[in-house]
Amino acid sequence: MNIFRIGGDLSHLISIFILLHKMRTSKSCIGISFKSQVLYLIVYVTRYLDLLWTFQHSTYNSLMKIIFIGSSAYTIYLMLNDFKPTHDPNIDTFKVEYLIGGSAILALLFPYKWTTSEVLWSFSIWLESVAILPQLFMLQRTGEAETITTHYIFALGAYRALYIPNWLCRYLFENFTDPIAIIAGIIQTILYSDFFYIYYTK
Amino acid sequence: VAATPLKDEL
Repeated sequence: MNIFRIGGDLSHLISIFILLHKMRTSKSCIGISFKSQVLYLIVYVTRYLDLLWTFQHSTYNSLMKIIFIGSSAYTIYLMLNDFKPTHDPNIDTFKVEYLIGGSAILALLFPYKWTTSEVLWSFSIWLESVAILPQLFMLQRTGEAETITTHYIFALGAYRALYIPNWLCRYLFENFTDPIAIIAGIIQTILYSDFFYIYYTK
Repeated sequence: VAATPLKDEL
């Protein structure tokens, strides 16, 4: 495992910690897109189904997968229960049907194999690349975002951005390549790029 | 078709 891969995974963990910390300390979920959070849960559940049969292959991967699914479900639980009064659906209006539909079409057209787990894996990769859009859309609508929310989005974006040099390293040193993940990862990073730019300049 | 390699990334 190279430094970029570890950095990416660490960044992903940090983003989750920031999000949960923000909700618990402010006792609210203001500024957090519920739709994006639901998309992430769908992403993790469809991608990490392989926990059922690859659990023993890598303790690191399996542990991370459980953390990602668990924390994502917990975030949604908090938004639906404890902090429900602070959630305003009127500003969280992005049409996620298109994101889910588009990802499903791409997954069905170009999976590595036409098996349930491969199609779901591919679906999760495409969906992850666009899952932040409801959150960015919400940020744009409300204008000023809390600093903590921008830190969350930055850490989450850095995760997939760091996977790009990781793929380059793996291509050069391990002859490893994963076209679906790479193309979707680049799209994902481009979607964040405008946000990254604003984050750096503010 | 070759077996799909194990996904070793997150």
